[in-house]
Amino acid sequence: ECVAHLRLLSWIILGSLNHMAMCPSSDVPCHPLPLDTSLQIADLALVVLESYPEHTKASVYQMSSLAQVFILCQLWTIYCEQVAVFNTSHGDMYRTTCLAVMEFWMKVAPTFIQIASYSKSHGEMVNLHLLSLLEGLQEVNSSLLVQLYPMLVTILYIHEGSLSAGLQHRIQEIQNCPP
Amino acid sequence: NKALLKCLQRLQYKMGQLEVQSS
Repeated sequence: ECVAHLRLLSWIILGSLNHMAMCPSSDVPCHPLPLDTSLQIADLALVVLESYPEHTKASVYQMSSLAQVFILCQLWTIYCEQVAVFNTSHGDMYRTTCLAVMEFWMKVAPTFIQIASYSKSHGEMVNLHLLSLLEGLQEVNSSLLVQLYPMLVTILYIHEGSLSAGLQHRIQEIQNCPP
Repeated sequence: NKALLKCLQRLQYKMGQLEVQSS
């Protein structure tokens, strides 16, 4: 049920972002979720992540739940930033946005660390999702990436010795091109 | 906005795949 909520929430945020991207000069804002719901959204993500198994091999359902959580995290981060861009006339808006996003990530990041720490294969799976998320934020030139990177890079290096050359190259690419 | 739309399209594709998996 929580995964269904999470999926629905992701589609709502995606719809809102599509509206913002396609109608940037629209006078009618399409911001269905206030930024102060950040912690509630993080809570929902955590409930889904709690079902992730520590010792046994994850089922396809659990693996897709993990992917779904990462997609929600990416969408929420981009959404917060776009809402801030829309409200650039309000001086404190950027600060509020940074706060909302950092609070969100400070809540979910420890669980990603925990899952990545279970084993090398768990770590690799988390790394693939996380790198894709970071690359996505870089692609949209997210200024929040600079704030988030120091926190999230620790997850990438949990199993530092076993990072594949491909992953190391992708991490380096992100470090080389700050937004 | 082009970059944002491209990124959203990719996420939409991934979400679509996950919907198929879950159904």
